[in-house]
Amino acid sequence: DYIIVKALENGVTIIGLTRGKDTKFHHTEKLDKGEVMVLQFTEHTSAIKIRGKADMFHRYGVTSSDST
Amino acid sequence: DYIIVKALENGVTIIGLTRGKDTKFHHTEKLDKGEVMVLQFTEHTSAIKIRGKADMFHRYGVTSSDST
Amino acid sequence: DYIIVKALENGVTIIGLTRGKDTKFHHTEKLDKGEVMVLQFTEHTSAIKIRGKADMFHRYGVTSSDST
Amino acid sequence: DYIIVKALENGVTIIGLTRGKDTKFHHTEKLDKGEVMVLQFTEHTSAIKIRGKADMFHRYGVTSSDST
Amino acid sequence: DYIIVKALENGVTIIGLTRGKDTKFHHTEKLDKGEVMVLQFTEHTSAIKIRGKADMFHRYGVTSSDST
Amino acid sequence: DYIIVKALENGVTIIGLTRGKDTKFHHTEKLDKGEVMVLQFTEHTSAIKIRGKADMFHRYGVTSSDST
Amino acid sequence: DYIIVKALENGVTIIGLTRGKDTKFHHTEKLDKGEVMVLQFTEHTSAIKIRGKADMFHRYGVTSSDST
Amino acid sequence: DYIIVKALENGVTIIGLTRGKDTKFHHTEKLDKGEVMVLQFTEHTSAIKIRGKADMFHRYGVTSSDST
Amino acid sequence: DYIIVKALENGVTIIGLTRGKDTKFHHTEKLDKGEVMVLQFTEHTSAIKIRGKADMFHRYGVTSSDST
Amino acid sequence: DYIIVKALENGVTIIGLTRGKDTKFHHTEKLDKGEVMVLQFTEHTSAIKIRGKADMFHRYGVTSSDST
Amino acid sequence: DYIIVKALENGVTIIGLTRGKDTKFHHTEKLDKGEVMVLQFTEHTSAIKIRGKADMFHRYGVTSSDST
Ligand SMILES: N[C@@H](Cc1c[nH]c2ccccc12)C(=O)O
Ligand SMILES: N[C@@H](Cc1c[nH]c2ccccc12)C(=O)O
Ligand SMILES: N[C@@H](Cc1c[nH]c2ccccc12)C(=O)O
Ligand SMILES: N[C@@H](Cc1c[nH]c2ccccc12)C(=O)O
Ligand SMILES: N[C@@H](Cc1c[nH]c2ccccc12)C(=O)O
Ligand SMILES: N[C@@H](Cc1c[nH]c2ccccc12)C(=O)O
Ligand SMILES: N[C@@H](Cc1c[nH]c2ccccc12)C(=O)O
Ligand SMILES: N[C@@H](Cc1c[nH]c2ccccc12)C(=O)O
Ligand SMILES: N[C@@H](Cc1c[nH]c2ccccc12)C(=O)O
Ligand SMILES: N[C@@H](Cc1c[nH]c2ccccc12)C(=O)O
Ligand SMILES: N[C@@H](Cc1c[nH]c2ccccc12)C(=O)O
Repeated sequence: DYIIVKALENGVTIIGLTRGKDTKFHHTEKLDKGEVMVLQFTEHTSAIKIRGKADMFHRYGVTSSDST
Repeated sequence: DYIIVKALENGVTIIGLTRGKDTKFHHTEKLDKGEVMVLQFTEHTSAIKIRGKADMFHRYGVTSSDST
Repeated sequence: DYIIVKALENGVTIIGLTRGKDTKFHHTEKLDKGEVMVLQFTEHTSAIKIRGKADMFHRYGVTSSDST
Repeated sequence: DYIIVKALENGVTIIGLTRGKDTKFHHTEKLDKGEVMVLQFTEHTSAIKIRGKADMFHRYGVTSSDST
Repeated sequence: DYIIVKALENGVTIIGLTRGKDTKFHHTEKLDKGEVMVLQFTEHTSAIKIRGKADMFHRYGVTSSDST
Repeated sequence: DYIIVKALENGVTIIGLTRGKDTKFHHTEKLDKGEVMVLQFTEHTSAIKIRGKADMFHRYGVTSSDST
Repeated sequence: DYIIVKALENGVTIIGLTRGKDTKFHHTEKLDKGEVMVLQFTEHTSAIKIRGKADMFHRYGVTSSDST
Repeated sequence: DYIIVKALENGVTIIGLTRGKDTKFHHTEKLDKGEVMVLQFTEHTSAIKIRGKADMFHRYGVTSSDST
Repeated sequence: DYIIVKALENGVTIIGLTRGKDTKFHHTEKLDKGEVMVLQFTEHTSAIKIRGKADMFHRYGVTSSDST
Repeated sequence: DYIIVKALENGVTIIGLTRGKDTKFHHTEKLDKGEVMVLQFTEHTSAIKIRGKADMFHRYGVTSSDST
Repeated sequence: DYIIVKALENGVTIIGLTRGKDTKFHHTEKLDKGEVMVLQFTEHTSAIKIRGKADMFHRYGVTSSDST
């Protein structure tokens, strides 16, 4: 299972949260405007947080995140 | 299996409840308006509670939670 | 497999019943109006009872429970 | 696999019948009007009987049981 | 895999036939008008016979049995 | 995998043929008009023969057998 | 996986051919007009030949065989 | 997985080619006009060649072979 | 998984390429106009090359190869 | 699971990020305008980043990345 | 899983890239105009690059590569 994130502005942040008993940030990826990332769920990542203006393509459709 | 949560206001709360004999809160994530989170069910999380104004995208459609 | 419950009034009750030879209540979760919960079937939960006014989203559509 | 039962009157009865060589009632759950129950088939339950006025949501559609 | 039987008259009979080298009746369930039963195929039941006026909901649609 | 047979006359015959190196009749079930039977393929049954006027509901649609 | 054969004339022949290094006839079933047979592929049968006027219902539709 | 071949002329040839390092003909079946054969892929057959005028029903539709 | 090739001219060539570290031709099959072949991917074949005028029926539709 | 990337300009970059506890770039592939690449998720790659003007074809539709 | 490539010009190049820690070219196949190739992902190939004018048929539709 994967999701696709397209950054619609500079400095979009994709954060991977740890799978397991604890829930911590293990990786932060910065995307600039126009960049696209395809991300799986893995042995190490069971939750993903997106900050900034971006489009997410996933199994249930499309979701847009907005700048905070 | 995962769900997607988009916060429609500041301070939306996503709570992971423990899998197993007991049912306790093991993690609480705060989302600010516009932030999106993609969350799996895991070895540690078998129920998820959402408080605050948010949209949830899941296998059966879309559900909105409202501020209490 | 999971179901989604959205509380349409305060004090909605979600009860998890034990899997196994016996059928007892093992957990009761209270939801206030507007709160949403996503619940799996698990090693410990093979039946779920909902009391109060709520909407349930599941594999076969949508079902509303009413206040008793 | 699960089914959903919504009670349309008080005193609806859901009976779980044993899996195995014998077929006996192992559990009886009473539902009051408006209550909803989501029930799996399990290691212990391979047949379910419903008495009283209720709606059942299942893989093949919707079925209503009537008061006897 | 399960089927659903709704009795349309009193005294509808659902018979479970044994899985294995022999084919014998191992259980007979009586349904009164309006009662509904949800029945799986199991380690012990590989054929089911229905007598009396009833509706059967199954993977291939709906079938009605008639009084003999 | 199962099929459903509804007898449209008295004396409809459902024959189970053996799985394995040999192909012999291991069971014959008689159905009277209006009776319905739901039959799986099993460790012992890999072919089924129907004689008499009946309707068969299966994965590929509906087939009617006629009196010989 | 199974196919359904309905004989449209007397003396329709269904032949099971052996699975394995050799390909020989291991069973021949005669069907009279109106009879229906439901046949699986098995450990012993990996090809089936039909002679005579019959209808075959299978995963890809319907095929009719004709008298030779 | 199987395919269905219906011969549209006499002397249609169905050839089974060996699975494995070598590719040789291991079986040739002759079909007369109107005969139908249902053929699986097996441990011994990983390619099938059809000569003569016939119709093939398979997962991707229908294909006709022509006399050479 | 298989594909179907129908030769639209004489001398159509179907080449099986080896699975593994090396990629070599292990088998070449010639088809004359009108002949049809059904070919699986196997332990030994992980790529297939077609030369000459032919139609290919596969999971994603139909593709025609042309004479070079 | 794979995705398809078609470069719409010269110098499009496809970066494979490592699966595991760490998230580092393990491979960078350059594509010139018009070139197409088909990429799986693997034991070593659990995230893919695309820079430059390209089209991505994936399970949820089509996404275009833009030059930064 | 496989893809289909049809060369629309002479000298189309299909490159297989190695599965594993390294990403190197392990095979290059040349296609002339009109030739078609069907290629699986394998133990040795986890990425495929196509250069030259060709059509690719895959699970998500059709993609054309262009001459560089
Ligand atoms: N460490 C948590 C991360 C997580 C996944 N899904 C969640 C839902 C809610 C809260 C936390 C989570 C886990 O693996 O279970
Ligand atoms: N600890 C419980 C959490 C839970 C999951 N689904 C539920 C439904 C109702 C009540 C509790 C639950 C369990 O793993 O089973
Ligand atoms: N303890 C019971 C709970 C249950 C599940 N489905 C049911 C249906 C009817 C009655 C009880 C149940 C079981 O695991 O089987
Ligand atoms: N004890 C029976 C219960 C049952 C399931 N399906 C049935 C159908 C008919 C009669 C009884 C049953 C069994 O496990 O098999
Ligand atoms: N004892 C038989 C019951 C049965 C199942 N399907 C059938 C079809 C025909 C006749 C008998 C049967 C068996 O397990 O196989
Ligand atoms: N004994 C045979 C019965 C059978 C199944 N499918 C068939 C098709 C044709 C002839 C016989 C059969 C077998 O198990 O294989
Ligand atoms: N004995 C052969 C029978 C067979 C199945 N499919 C075929 C296709 C062609 C020729 C023979 C066959 C086998 O098991 O493989
Ligand atoms: N012996 C070959 C037969 C074969 C299957 N598919 C093919 C495609 C092309 C050429 C030969 C084949 C194999 O098992 O792999
Ligand atoms: N020997 C190669 C054959 C191959 C399959 N798919 C490919 C794609 C490109 C190049 C070669 C191939 C392998 O098994 O992997
Ligand atoms: N090393 C990370 C890479 C990754 C996959 N999905 C992610 C989502 C967010 C951040 C990092 C990742 C992992 O295997 O889990
Ligand atoms: N050797 C790499 C090849 C690869 C597959 N998918 C990729 C995506 C990006 C970069 C490299 C790759 C691997 O097996 O993982």
